Amino acid sequence: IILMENIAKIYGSGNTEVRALDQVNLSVETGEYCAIMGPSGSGKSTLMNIIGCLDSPSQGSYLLDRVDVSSLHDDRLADIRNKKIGFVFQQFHLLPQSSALDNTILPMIYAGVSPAERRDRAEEALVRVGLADRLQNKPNQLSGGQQQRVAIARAIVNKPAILLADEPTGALDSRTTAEILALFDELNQAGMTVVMVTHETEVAKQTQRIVWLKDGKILHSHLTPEE
Amino acid sequence: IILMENIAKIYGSGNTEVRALDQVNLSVETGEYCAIMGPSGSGKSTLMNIIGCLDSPSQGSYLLDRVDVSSLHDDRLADIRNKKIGFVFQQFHLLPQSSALDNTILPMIYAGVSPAERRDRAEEALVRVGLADRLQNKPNQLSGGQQQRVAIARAIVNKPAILLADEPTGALDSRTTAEILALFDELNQAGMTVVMVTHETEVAKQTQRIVWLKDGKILHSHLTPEE
Ligand SMILES: Nc1ncnc2c1ncn2[C@@H]1O[C@H](COP(=O)(O)OP(=O)(O)OP(=O)(O)O)[C@@H](O)[C@H]1O
Ligand SMILES: Nc1ncnc2c1ncn2[C@@H]1O[C@H](COP(=O)(O)OP(=O)(O)OP(=O)(O)O)[C@@H](O)[C@H]1O
Ligand SMILES: [Mg+2]
Ligand SMILES: [Mg+2]
Repeated sequence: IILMENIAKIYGSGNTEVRALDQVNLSVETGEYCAIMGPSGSGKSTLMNIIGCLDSPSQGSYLLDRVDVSSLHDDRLADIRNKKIGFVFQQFHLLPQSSALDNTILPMIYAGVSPAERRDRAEEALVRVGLADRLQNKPNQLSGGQQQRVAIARAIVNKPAILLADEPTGALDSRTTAEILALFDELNQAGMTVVMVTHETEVAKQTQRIVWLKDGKILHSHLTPEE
Repeated sequence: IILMENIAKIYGSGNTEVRALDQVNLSVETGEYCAIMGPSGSGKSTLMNIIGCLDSPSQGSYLLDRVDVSSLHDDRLADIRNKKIGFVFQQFHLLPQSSALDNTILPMIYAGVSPAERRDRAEEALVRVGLADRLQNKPNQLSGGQQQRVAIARAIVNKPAILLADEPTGALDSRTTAEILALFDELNQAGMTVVMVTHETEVAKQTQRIVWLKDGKILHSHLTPEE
């Protein structure tokens, strides 16, 4: 469902050139549960932004579900992104003026879901992540971990084909982490492809495959969680 | 150096009242290295904001280095905060339009340090956190972990009496985490009081004392890291 060939992302030029990604070849099958790991600054978030069609590569080709997304722009790209991808960012990116419920509803507005149905589905997703009593709170009325849980509810509410999560449990205590990982596991069992950036071995153990990045390059493409 | 008595922080009222902190009594001696732990939503960041004079309690008294800060306002409070406290937030809070260097220099401008000296000290702090080659980068040109390291450099550059850190290693891989914890340890050995929110047992093991929060209350005030 993800096929990247010779992907590069370059910032700056000449002396100040930074190859955030370099010669990246990555293929992910439908239904895989894949962790992306690597040191701070190794390119994990950059890779996630390109997979999620939020950023375009400087070089290389990217086929998402057999569609060449490097040839798409704006509306068409946004449409594919909204339908196929659910995104949990490293810094949440919730709308600060909107409640947890309205933030979770947002992807369904783009997708044309009816007002009654989207309210129900948003509430259901927020209950699943443990925020039943925080539906009306705005982000600055929520703890760090609660904001991340709203982001997760928002990411799953359109039932995307791929769930991309950048450190989804980074700000969560062990109990909430276990609940969230159980949720990701259920979604994966139900057929969703999950790609998750993490630096925690506990989280990586829950996946089937680890991709290891270092200095913008893929060091290992198919590690198993055991080692 | 920190003496809190019967501190409460209340949001909303009547049916929607949330006691983010309730009947909190906390005393921290100069030079302690103390972890604050507890489930997501238990009040850790709220407590940190009050300790750091960024928020005032709804009830109770708070003596910071024997000064009753609940009776101070604006300039006087900002002055105490700038001189005594270094803050690492859960969401970095760097100035988005300023480079790593300028973000790190900021506390020294308030403190009246000369331009030449503050440039040197900022550079030195950034080198210590491993960002020697990122001095001119703005936050959106830095990875999540790199932004957190700028925040740490900024927090220590005025040599504060208390270092408050909310999940400082949350976004960092294990190697950078070890480097940052070694840095906090050195600072504590040199006399700095360190209060750190963490949900990672690896990090808590490095401290001398654990305070455990649950539903806005202090459940345990003096746990040792061994259990
Ligand atoms: N402005 C506000 N209005 C209403 N409720 C608030 C507000 N700010 C915080 N809260 C509530 O106070 C409680 C404690 O929040 P706090 O951010 O201190 O938790 P935390 O322990 O830091 O959690 P985490 O580990 O998820 O970061 C939460 O239940 C939150 O919803
Ligand atoms: N806009 C930009 N301009 C210049 N350099 C950039 C820009 N964005 C990212 N970088 C650099 O690209 C590299 C990779 O960044 P990225 O955010 O992908 O790392 P990461 O693996 O997610 O790290 P972390 O674990 O700390 O979040 C970093 O060295 C960063 O400084
Ligand atoms: Mg990142
Ligand atoms: Mg918090």
